[in-house]
Amino acid sequence: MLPVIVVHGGAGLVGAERLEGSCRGVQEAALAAYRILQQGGSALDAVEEAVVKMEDNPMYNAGCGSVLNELGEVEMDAIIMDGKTLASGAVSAVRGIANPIKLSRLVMEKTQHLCLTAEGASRFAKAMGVPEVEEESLKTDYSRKRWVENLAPGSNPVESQMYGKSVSVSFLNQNRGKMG
Amino acid sequence: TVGAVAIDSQGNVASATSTGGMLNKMAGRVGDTPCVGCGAYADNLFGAASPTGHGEAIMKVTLCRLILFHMEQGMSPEKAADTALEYMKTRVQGIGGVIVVNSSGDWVARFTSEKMPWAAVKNDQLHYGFYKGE
Repeated sequence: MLPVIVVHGGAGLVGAERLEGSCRGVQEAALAAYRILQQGGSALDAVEEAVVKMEDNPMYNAGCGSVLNELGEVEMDAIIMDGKTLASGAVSAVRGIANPIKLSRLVMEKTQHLCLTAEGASRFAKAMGVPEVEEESLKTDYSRKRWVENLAPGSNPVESQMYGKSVSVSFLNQNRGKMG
Repeated sequence: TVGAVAIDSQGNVASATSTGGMLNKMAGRVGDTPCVGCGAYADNLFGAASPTGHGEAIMKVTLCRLILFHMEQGMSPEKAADTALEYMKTRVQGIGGVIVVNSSGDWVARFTSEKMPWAAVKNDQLHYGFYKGE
C-alpha cells in the first residue's frame, strides 16, 4: 500500500496577509507526517505529528493561535481515531496545554473512556506528566484582535470573505462567527 | 481547526482533528471536534475523514460518519464528500470542508467555504491548494 497523508488548516476566515503562511504550514505538516509513513510509521503516528505541527503553528485555530471564547480564554477540543480498532480518544474544553491532540491519544491509550473534558482533562494531563503552559502563550496578537473585534454584535466586517459573495445576508446573520 | 487523515503501508487508516473552537464562543461550548463520527472517523474497511466548519451543523449531520457511509455504499471519496457537504449545506445551512482517504489510498480535499488550506502527499508527490478547484 502506498502511504498517503492529507491535512487541512480549517475552512474559517483566512485573511490575505495570512494566506502564504497558512499554505506553507499545511505543506510542512504534510511533509513531516509523510516522513513518518515513509519510514514505516503508523497512520496514527502520522496524523498526530501533522496535527502537532499545526497546533504549534500560530497561523491556525488550534493550540497556539486558538480563537478565544467570550471571556477571552482559550478552550480547546481534539480527537484522534484509529481505523484498525475503532479506538478513539478526545478532550474538550481543555486549557493550559500546548498539544491537545497528544492528550487525546493518551485518553485513547491509557483510559477506558473516549472523551475527557475541562477540569477532568486537565487533571488527567497532570497525571500523565503533560507539561502545563501559560494560557497567554497560546494567545496571539491576531487572536486577541479578532476577539475584541467580535465582542460587539455585527462588528465583523470581513465575514463575507469567509462565506463567499453568493451567500445571503440573512444566512450570514444566522451563521455569524460559527466556523470552528 | 486543523486536521489530518492518513493510510500507512499496512493499510491502516487514522484521523485526527484539533481546534480552538468558534470565535467568541460561549464558555463551555463544545463543538463537533471531540465527538466520534462528527469531528473525525476512521475505519480500515472504508477510510478516514476529518472536517472543519460550522461545528453545530457538522454534529447535526454527523459529517464524517456520513461520508464513510456514502463510501460504504460505493461512492468515491470525492462523491461522498461532496454529497455529505451538500446535504449539510441544504439541510442545516452549514458550511465547511473535509479531507478524506479511502482504504485504497484515494484521497480528496473538498469544501463549501471559499477557502481551505490543504496539502497531501502520495507517492512522494506533494499536492496543495487553498481555493476551490486547486
